This record gives sequence, structure tokens and C-alpha cells, in this order.
Amino acid sequence: DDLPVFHDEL
Amino acid sequence: AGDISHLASIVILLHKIYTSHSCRGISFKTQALYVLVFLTRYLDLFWHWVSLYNTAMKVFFIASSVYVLYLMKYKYRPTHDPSIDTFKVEYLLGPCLILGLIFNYEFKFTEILWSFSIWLEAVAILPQLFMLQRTGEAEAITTHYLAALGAYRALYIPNWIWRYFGDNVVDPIAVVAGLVQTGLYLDFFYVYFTKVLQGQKFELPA
Repeated sequence: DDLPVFHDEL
Repeated sequence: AGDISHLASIVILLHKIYTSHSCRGISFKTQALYVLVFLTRYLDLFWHWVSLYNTAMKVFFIASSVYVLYLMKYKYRPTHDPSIDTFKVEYLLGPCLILGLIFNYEFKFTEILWSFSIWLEAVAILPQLFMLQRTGEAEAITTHYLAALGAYRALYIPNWIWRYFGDNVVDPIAVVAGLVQTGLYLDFFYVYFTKVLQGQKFELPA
């Protein structure tokens, strides 16, 4: 996963 | 805690609509903006797996926001008064799109949409607060809904601090927008704590 930031929050 | 608060706010909103058979006092525009927020942010449901928890919450937020819109538009339509829900959402959509184009982590469609949704969420409550100010009062249950909704992003703040020190991770877009979002509720919180939680009616000074 190469997303620049986590984006694991809602 | 932030997520649970967000979840609770939606349960309270649905409870309010069901028990009063009415969506009086709820801004349709704000609710419509939330649908747009969730659809533009949670599109990654289809390609970015985080966890079962994350996926379940995303599905819930999309489904419940669409459902609330359905309730307002069809089932309880006569109880919604568009003449007091007059905030111009164009004033929010345009600037948020521009902010999304300027501040993003990668200049690609999905990342711009993600950033757009973060900014839009920060200000999506404005039509609701504007309506509240126009009517000058609100049912207690509606204020509980707004309090839970406002607390949700505020509760993310300690988590961001924790992650900064613990994981060395910081998401400046989410943090700045989250601070703005929380800030918009300060007036409301003041009245909520000093009146509603003291057993008084939510009434704004004339």
C-alpha cells in the first residue's frame, strides 16, 4: 500500500 | 471514543426522528452534505482494506446518512420546513473543492476527493447551526445529537497527539480541518453545558 498517509481513520 | 460518539450521534438522530415522527429542527442541507462527505471519503472501501471495523463503520456511515436523507425527503417530508433551512451550500462546496485541490497528499482524483471530504465535513454543520440560530431554540434530543456529533471530532484530537508521539505519524489536513470542525461547535457547547445539562431549555439569547 503506497498511500502517502495512512487514511486508516474514519 | 470519537467513533463511538459519532455512532451515538446517528443513533440519537434516528431515535429523535422515530419517537417524534418528525425531523423538525434538523437541517436537510447538513444531512445531505454528510452523504456527500461519506461517499467521497469512503470510496476507498473498494480498494483500500484497513480492517473489518473500519469497513463496517464506513458502510454504516454511508448507509445511515442515506437513510436519514430518505426519512427527511420522503417519510417525514411534511415535518421539514425548507424556509428556515436557507444556508447556501454553494458557499461551502466551492471553497472545499479549492482546498481539496490545493491541500492533498497526492494530486490524483481519489486523494483530492478525500481532502475535499475532510474540509467539507469540517463545515457541513454550518447549515444546521445557521438554522439553530434562526429558530433560537431546539428540542433537548436535537441538542444531544449535536453534542455527540461535535464531540466526535474533538475526541480525535488526543488520538492525533498520541499518534504523533507514539507512531510519529501526523496528518496535517485532518488535524487542521478537525480543529476547525471542533471550533465551530464552541458556541453551541457553551450553551449546551450551561443550559441543557443544567436542565434548562436550549435557548439562544435574543
